[in-house]
Amino acid sequence: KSKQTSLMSFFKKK
Amino acid sequence: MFEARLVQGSLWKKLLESIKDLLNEAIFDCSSTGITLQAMDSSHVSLVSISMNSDGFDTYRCDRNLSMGIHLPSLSKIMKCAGNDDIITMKATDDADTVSLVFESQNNEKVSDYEMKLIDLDTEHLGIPETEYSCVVKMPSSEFQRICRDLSQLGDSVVIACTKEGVKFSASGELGTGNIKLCQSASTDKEEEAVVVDMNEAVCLTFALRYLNFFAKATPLSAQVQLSMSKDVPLVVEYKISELGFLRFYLAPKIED
Repeated sequence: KSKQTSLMSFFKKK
Repeated sequence: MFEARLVQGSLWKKLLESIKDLLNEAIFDCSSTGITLQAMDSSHVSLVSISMNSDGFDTYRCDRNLSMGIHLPSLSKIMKCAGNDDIITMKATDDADTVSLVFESQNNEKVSDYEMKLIDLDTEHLGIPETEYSCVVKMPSSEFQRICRDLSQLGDSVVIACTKEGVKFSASGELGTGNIKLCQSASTDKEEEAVVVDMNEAVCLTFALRYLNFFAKATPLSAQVQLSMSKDVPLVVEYKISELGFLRFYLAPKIED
């Protein structure tokens, strides 16, 4: 079973 | 004073249709170089990035940087009032709390103007690192739309496997499995119909079809779509907006639990 990741774990807030 | 006139006004209509189901609201950042937008969907799984260069507009003026908070379903409703062949002009004064939209028919016999309220928005901008992707696939946008739609019949996720021979889309679920394989085009006579794979390293990634189907709403914007992929980083789905710029969608991958 695969789990959806969040964009926040790849891109940092400016 | 901000004013952007686009003879090919249908591009605005298509752009709004592409994002209005994914985003409820967004800030249009206007500067002398053009209009940009960056916004994540409410679940923080996908991100929309738009860039429209001032050079691509028929008239463009922006004296002071302006951030317009816009309720997208409202703007989409107003854009629907424009004819497909209408020239669309967007205008705002520097401290405005509204934006004006003027639609002119090609023969100039009908001019409509609408004013829409802007909204206050606090949004966070994300820094997207410049990345060299392992695989970049260019393919007809209609083909991509069809594949996402078809595979949604089988499951919630699609596995995209890219090698130098081509790209394979697979889905599975309770009723069974489906695989769609596209080979790299042998000849590129018709650029719009070509499948081109630029690969440094093979990749195999899993993504939620629900979001890819949202992205595919941008199909009318461009005959081709570009998918950029690397292991364990967000997918980029890019549609060119004519001479104006681009609409990019970023989608976080699904990983093994």
